[in-house]
Amino acid sequence: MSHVLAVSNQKGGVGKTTTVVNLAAVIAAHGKTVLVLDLDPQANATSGLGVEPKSGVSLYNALVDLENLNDVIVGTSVENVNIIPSEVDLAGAEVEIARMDDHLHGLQKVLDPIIDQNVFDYIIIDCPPSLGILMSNALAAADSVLIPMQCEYYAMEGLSVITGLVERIRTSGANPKLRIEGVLMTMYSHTRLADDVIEQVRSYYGDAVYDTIIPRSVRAGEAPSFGLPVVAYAPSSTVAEGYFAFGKEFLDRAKAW
Amino acid sequence: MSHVLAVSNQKGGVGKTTTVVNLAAVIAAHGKTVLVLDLDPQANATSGLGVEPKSGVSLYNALVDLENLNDVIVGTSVENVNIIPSEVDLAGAEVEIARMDDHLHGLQKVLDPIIDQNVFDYIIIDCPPSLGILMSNALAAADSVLIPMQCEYYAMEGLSVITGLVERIRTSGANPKLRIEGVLMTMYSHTRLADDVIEQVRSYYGDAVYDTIIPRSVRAGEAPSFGLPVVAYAPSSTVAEGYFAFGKEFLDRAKAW
Ligand SMILES: Nc1ncnc2c1ncn2[C@@H]1O[C@H](COP(=O)(O)OP(=O)(O)OP(=O)(O)O)[C@@H](O)[C@H]1O
Ligand SMILES: Nc1ncnc2c1ncn2[C@@H]1O[C@H](COP(=O)(O)OP(=O)(O)OP(=O)(O)O)[C@@H](O)[C@H]1O
Ligand SMILES: [Mg+2]
Ligand SMILES: [Mg+2]
Repeated sequence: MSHVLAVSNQKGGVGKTTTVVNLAAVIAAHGKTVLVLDLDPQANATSGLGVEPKSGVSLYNALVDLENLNDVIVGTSVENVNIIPSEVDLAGAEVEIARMDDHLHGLQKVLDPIIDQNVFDYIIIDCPPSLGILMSNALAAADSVLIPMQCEYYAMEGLSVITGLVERIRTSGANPKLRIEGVLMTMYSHTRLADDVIEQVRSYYGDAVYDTIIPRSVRAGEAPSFGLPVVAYAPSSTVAEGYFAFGKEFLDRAKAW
Repeated sequence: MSHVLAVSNQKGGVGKTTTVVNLAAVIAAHGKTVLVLDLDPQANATSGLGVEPKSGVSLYNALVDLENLNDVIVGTSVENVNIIPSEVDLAGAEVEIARMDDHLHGLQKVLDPIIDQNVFDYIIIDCPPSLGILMSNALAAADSVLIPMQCEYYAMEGLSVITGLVERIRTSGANPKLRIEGVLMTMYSHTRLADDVIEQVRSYYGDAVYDTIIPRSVRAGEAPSFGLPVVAYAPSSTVAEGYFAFGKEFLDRAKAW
């Protein structure tokens, strides 16, 4: 069965997209087949994997017209990684989904046929930075949630919000199987603030926090302009090494479930 | 007349909240009276100005129950800066506003009485990182939009999206007076990527880009844990000096309109 992983944090700029494209590339290199679902109207995961966002070829049509998602799956700059692209119109889908009867399960309905085909080992959803309807749809459809987090104070304040939302989605019955896959610390630079934040997050969330910490490196910022994950663009950079280690830790833990 | 300034960019983590709390503090030190409107359910501007988010005292009640905003204006850790706080429930307001007849002008309706009282020189709106209904409401109510932008590739890709949205809000008649106040480059560190991005943004947006560039400094990340803008927490830091210079440039330009 395909595992559906939502990569989510309502705090903006914490490394959700960077984690999606690099995790996808690393686990693909370990022999998994991966489908990325770009649920962010900014379409950063789409361009970060070398795909031109094209109006009419995105999740938007499938969500609103309940079309077949298979028609919008395209290849990317990374072998064994496919994507359902995003486009700006996706922002408009929020209003349309809000007006549906069961507005929490719009995404699940279009994903089910893909999951049943069992073509992909992992379906990884890049979530927008919001607490809105697209994010709730992703949590309602996912098996688990990966939460990237900057080593910053505002990001730490927001952690209880996303974990609270996951809890509510699970206990309300919207998605009883939903669990937290883990918390990944990103953009680490050696400062007292970063060390304080990591210490507090580890003391509060314990084993949910991955051992791997992703360092800050300008190479991560350069990679998207080449349409490549940083593990492909600059494989010997510190940030790429971080994501290689994280990919392995992710797969080792996934075996344990 | 109070000037309503929306600080907005759908790209996450570009320094919207940090710019709002520091601009508010700097122009208050220049003798202006300022009201901050925290439109982000994360409530970062609220805690960044030393205010505890409190359920029931926020924009949410006013937006959904059309109550008087005056009842939810509170003081902050900075003299002459007041705030209408946010709370997590504000995320729920999106669905409720989507169902109203004129879903673009919900915020304008509750702001109008405050603007007419003419107590505040500036009303500064901290926007969430989204293209959703709260953001559109802010653009529909604002006189102008300040766009903070990280010196990064993804942030550059997103600039045409926010400027496109501003154009649509103006030309559709939703807010014919709306203009771009300016583009502020933030979190600058001296890399080839940052210099490339600044050069491209300047060549495309010309004079709309402020001369002042805000440098990256860990002091900016430390300040919110003390409930203070960095200009109050570490006034001689490079990032505080950046915001002092920006506040002056902002006021000089505002005179020109
Ligand atoms: N380890 C890193 N070191 C340096 N820069 C990074 C790193 N990871 C990500 N970045 C850069 O930081 C910015 C934010 O990262 P990213 O866009 O992945 O975050 P996000 O959470 O997806 O943002 P949003 O909330 O807008 O969706 C991007 O410009 C990205 O290139
Ligand atoms: N000049 C700076 N130097 C270093 N860190 C900064 C700077 N400006 C902001 N930060 C930090 O970067 C993070 C993102 O900034 P901020 O929260 O202000 O962005 P935002 O655009 O409001 O994010 P969101 O999209 O989530 O609303 C915060 O942790 C903040 O403390
Ligand atoms: Mg993203
Ligand atoms: Mg913010």
